[in-house]
Amino acid sequence: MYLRRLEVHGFKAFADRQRFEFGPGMTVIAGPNGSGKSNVADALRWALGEQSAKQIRARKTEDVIFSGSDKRRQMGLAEVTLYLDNSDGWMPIDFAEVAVTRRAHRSGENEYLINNQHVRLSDVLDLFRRAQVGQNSYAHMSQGLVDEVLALRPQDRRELIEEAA
Amino acid sequence: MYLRRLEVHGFKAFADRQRFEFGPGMTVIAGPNGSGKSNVADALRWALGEQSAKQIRARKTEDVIFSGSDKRRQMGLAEVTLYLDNSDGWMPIDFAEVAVTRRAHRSGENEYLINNQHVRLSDVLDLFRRAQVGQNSYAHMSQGLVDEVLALRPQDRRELIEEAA
Amino acid sequence: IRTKFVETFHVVNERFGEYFTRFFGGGQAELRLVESDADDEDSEAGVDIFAQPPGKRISNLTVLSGGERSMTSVALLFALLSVNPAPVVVLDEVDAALDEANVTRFVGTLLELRERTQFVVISHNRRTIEAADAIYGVSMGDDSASRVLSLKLADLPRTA
Amino acid sequence: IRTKFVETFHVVNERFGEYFTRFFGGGQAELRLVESDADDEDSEAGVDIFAQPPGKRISNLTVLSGGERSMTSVALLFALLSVNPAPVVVLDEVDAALDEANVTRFVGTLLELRERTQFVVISHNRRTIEAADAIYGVSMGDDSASRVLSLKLADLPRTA
Ligand SMILES: Nc1ncnc2c1ncn2[C@@H]1O[C@H](COP(=O)(O)OP(=O)(O)OP(=O)(O)O)[C@@H](O)[C@H]1O
Ligand SMILES: Nc1ncnc2c1ncn2[C@@H]1O[C@H](COP(=O)(O)OP(=O)(O)OP(=O)(O)O)[C@@H](O)[C@H]1O
Ligand SMILES: [Mg+2]
Ligand SMILES: [Mg+2]
Repeated sequence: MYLRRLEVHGFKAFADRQRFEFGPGMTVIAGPNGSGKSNVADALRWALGEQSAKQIRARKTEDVIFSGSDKRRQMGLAEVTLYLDNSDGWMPIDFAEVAVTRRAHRSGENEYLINNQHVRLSDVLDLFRRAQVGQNSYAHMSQGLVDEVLALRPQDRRELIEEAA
Repeated sequence: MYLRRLEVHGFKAFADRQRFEFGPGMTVIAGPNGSGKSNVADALRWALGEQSAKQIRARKTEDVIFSGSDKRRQMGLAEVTLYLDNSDGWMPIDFAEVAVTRRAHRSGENEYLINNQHVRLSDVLDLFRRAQVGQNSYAHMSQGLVDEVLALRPQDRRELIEEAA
Repeated sequence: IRTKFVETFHVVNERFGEYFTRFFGGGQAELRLVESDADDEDSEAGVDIFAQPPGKRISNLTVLSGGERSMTSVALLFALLSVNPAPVVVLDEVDAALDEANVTRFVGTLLELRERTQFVVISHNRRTIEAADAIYGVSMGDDSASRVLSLKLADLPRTA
Repeated sequence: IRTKFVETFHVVNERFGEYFTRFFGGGQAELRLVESDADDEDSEAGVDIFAQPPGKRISNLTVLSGGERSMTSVALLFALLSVNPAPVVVLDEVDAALDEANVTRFVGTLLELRERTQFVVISHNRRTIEAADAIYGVSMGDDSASRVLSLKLADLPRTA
C-alpha cells in the first residue's frame, strides 16, 4: 500500500483545489517561508483522522477552513482526500484504490467518506488501525519538534515501542 | 564599551585555553554539529553572572567543568574571562579595560574576579546592571528558542519593554 | 503481551545503537527500561534514552548539542521504522539544525528505508532536495492562497 | 515609572511595526496592552503581540509558519535594540528556519544595528557567515576538546 495522491481544497491556505501525486520513495516539498509546506503535513494528519487540534496548529474546527484574504472571500468548507493504492490488498477493504475524505464546515461539523460513501469517524480510524497507517506517532515529526522524543516521559516513550510491536 | 576578548579554560568542552578576539560589528561563529558553538554562548552568559543552570544547559555547577574524555582526564576547574574595552568610560569603573572572571570548582564553589581582584557575585551583577550589559533578557536568543518571546505570558513580555525603558 | 513488548524493545534498542554509531562514527546509545515511580503494581516500566557521542564521558541528554539531539532522535525513528515500517512517514524540517555532513548521513540512511516506507519530507536544504525521487514546490500567490507545482531540480533557486 | 514604561512601549511598538512590514513586505504587527487577569489592583498590564502577514486575514500567532515566527520575533528584538541598544547581543542559530530571502533581510537589517550593538551570531548559513566582520571556526578534536581558529571565508567548506 502506498499514498498515491493528496487533494486539498479550502484547507488552510489552499483556497483552490490543489493536488500532489506521490510515488514510492522520498518526495520533498520545498518553498519559501509561509508558502504552505507545513499545511500539507497538517492536511495529511487531518485526513488520517487526527482529533487533536493542537497537532494541526488549530484551536477549533473552523481554523482549518480558508479564512479569506484581501482578494478572496473566506470559504465555508475545507476538504482533504487521500488516495491510497491498495492493489497489494494491504488495507482490509475490497478496493484496489481507497479514497478517504474528510470535510469540515464552519458550523464545526466534520464529515468522513470512504470511496465517496459517508462513514463515521470510527470507521476511518478502524480502517487505518487495521492497516497500520498513520497510527504510529513516530510516523510524523512536526516542524521544530524533531527532538520531542528526547523530552518525553519514560512512560510515553514506552508507547512508541508498543506501537512498533 | 564593547567586548574585546573572551577566554575559556576548562569550561565545558574547552579543555585547553581558547581565546576569541571580538571587534565591533558582527562576529560569526561557525562549525560542525557538537563542536562547541553553543558552549561559547553559554560561556558568555555564565561570565555575565547567569545564575540559572537551565539557561546554560547545566543541572549543577560541576556540569560546566570539562568532564574528561577517552584521551583526557577531567578537570577540576572551569574559568571564563570577559575582557571589556571601557576606554569610553561607559562602565562605572576606573579602568580602560575591565576583565571579569568567573571560576567554578568541582566542590560547587564559584569565584568572581574583576581585574584579578576577588569580588562577590553581587559586585559583578551590580557592575553589569549599571553598565546595562547582559541584563536585558533580549540580549540572548538560545538555539531553537528564537520564537520564545511569542510564547511568553503577557506579564513576562511586559518585562522586556521595562528593560528597554 | 509483555513478551511481545520485550522482544520488540530489544530489537529496537539494538537498531538504535547501530544507527547512532553510524551517524556519530562511534560512541554508543541505548534504551533502558526504568521502573515507573508510581506505586501502582501494574504500572509498566518506562523507557529511558542514553546517548554518548564518541570519545565523550557524559551520557545524559542535556549536554547534547542541537544537531546531536536531532541525529539521536532520527536514529531512534529509523530504528522503529526498521522494526515496524510505517507505510507513510512525514518529516517537517528535521534537518534544520544539521550541518552538511549530518544532512548527507541523514539522507543517505533515509533512502535505504524507502523500500518499505514512503517518505514525505519538507526541507529548505539543498542536499535533501537533490536526493528526492520527486519534488513539489509550494508558493503563496498574491491572493494569499497556496499553489503547488511539480518541480525539476533545475527549477529551484539556489537555496541558502 | 509608569509614564516611562508607556513612552517606551509606544516607541517599541512603532519600531516593531516598521521592522515587521519591512521583513514581510507589508502586513502589520503591533503590541497591545492587556489587563492582567489577576484581581489584584496593582498588577500591571501585560503585553500581547498581534502579527498579520500581508494579504492575510488572521492575526493570531498560532497560524504563523516556522519562518514567519522567527522573523516576527527578530522584528521585536530589533525594535527593542533600536530603542535601547544592548552593548552585546548573542544569537544562536536564529536563522535556522529561514529561507534564502529572509536570511538576506535578517542579515541586512542586523548590519544596520551593529553601529550601536556588537553581535555574536552562531550560524550554519552561508549568507550569514559571508556577511560577518569576523569569523571564528570551532572544531572538536579527537580528544573531545573544542578548539577555535580564526577563519577567512575562503577556508570554510561549502555549507549546506
Ligand atoms: N485557515 C487559514 N486560512 C488561510 N490561511 C491560513 C489558514 N491557516 C493557515 N494559513 C496560512 O498559512 C501560512 C503558513 O503556512 P505553513 O505553516 O504551511 O508555511 P511553511 O511553508 O511551512 O513555512 P516555513 O518554511 O516558514 O515553515 C500562514 O501564513 C497562514 O496565514
Ligand atoms: N562539561 C563538559 N565536559 C566535556 N564536554 C562537554 C561538557 N558539556 C558539554 N560538552 C560537550 O559539548 C558538546 C556540545 O557542544 P555545543 O552544544 O556547543 O555544540 P554546537 O557547536 O552548538 O553544535 P550544534 O551545531 O549541533 O548546535 C557536546 O557534544 C557535549 O558532549
Ligand atoms: Mg513549516
Ligand atoms: Mg548549538
